Amino acid sequence: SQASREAAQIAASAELESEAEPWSLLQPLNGGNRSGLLAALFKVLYDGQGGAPRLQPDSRALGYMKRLYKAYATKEGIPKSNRGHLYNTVRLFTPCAQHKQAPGDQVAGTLPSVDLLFNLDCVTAVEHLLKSVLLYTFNNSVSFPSAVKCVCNLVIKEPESKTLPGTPYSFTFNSQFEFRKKYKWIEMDVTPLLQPLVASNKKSIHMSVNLTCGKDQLQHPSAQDSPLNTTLLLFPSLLLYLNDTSAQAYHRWHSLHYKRRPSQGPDQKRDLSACPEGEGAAEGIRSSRHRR
Amino acid sequence: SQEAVSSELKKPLVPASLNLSEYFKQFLFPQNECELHDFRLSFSQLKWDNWIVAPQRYNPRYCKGDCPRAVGHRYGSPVHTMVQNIIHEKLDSSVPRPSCVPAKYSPLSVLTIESDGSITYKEYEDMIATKCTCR
Repeated sequence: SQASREAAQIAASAELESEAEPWSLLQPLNGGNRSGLLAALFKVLYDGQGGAPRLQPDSRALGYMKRLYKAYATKEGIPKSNRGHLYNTVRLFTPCAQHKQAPGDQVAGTLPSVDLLFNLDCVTAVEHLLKSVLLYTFNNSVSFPSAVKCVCNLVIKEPESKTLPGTPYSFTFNSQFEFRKKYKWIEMDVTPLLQPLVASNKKSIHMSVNLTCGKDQLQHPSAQDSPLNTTLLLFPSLLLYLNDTSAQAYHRWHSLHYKRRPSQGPDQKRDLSACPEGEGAAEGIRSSRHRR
Repeated sequence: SQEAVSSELKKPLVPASLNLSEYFKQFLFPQNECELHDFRLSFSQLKWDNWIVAPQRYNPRYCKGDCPRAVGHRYGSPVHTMVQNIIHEKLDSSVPRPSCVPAKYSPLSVLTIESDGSITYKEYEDMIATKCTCR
């Protein structure tokens, strides 16, 4: 009967809860960021331990992200308001597996083609991709007095990616890099390729990258005899610019448009929306009061 | 009787040592009124500096102090706050006085190293108290 089925469901969910760690019950229900700051805060409240041991990141990648942090936030950590974009999360992944596929051709300025595997376990379902970039770093800052033209050929190696609707299986694009001053890295926008994969919550992305840069435009004497590939590190990092839609993340557009009155908490707002006639009634009273 | 009244009138209204403004202050505003306080911490105190790269120092601030009896617009408190005060004072002291709590927050940008070695920049909502209220 209905009652016995409900009783069975209640018993099952109670059993589930008793098995889960108490602190994990405090986790945000909307599948929010489990590996980030919040999970650590809950763990400290629960058992006093801090973050789990971590793999150490590549120093150049860390340097890039520190520079990004300084551009986006003040020294006290307050997000700068002069930013026009909507992403509140930037994730940098270094390839967890990489190897050279074919040797390059120095005369033609072609870098060796490389095979890369990125593990995107940290990306949560509530994080929506806005932009994605392959980040090449130089092993020292070089300066190119004139523009260098590079052609990049990207192929997604996932066999099942053919089944994903609208996924560009391979992706060739020409990028014009303007090297005018000291550079430590170059960025290539690969958003059209990554968008459907991240949207379908893929956790690992396997791709091969082939980069060819116009050698004759390299005016710099040192660049002539040591083409790009001796200064450009072959294995790029993957940057994802995301909009975290969970309640704990800061939504810039939200704070600009909706100033929340201190006396009105989100739940009260939800109560009103829960019974729309309540809202209509409130509206009606207000307008009649105005009329009076 | 006249003697009692005259002796009452002779008593000093205000103890001579206490001047008038101080005397009235104890009625108008609590001594340690509800307000915002700083608390600067560095993530190394929590032993988190191995994975929280920035910011170096974090001041979440907090609200502390007594709420005046007639709060009104002063803290943006709803009328309910005075009702709760009256209940506490006149009807049932087991109902607590209104508390001094944060009313507004500002976000915080954090740069962290994830367990798989990837690096994350993320902006969290409601991480720094910026205004207090009595509720």
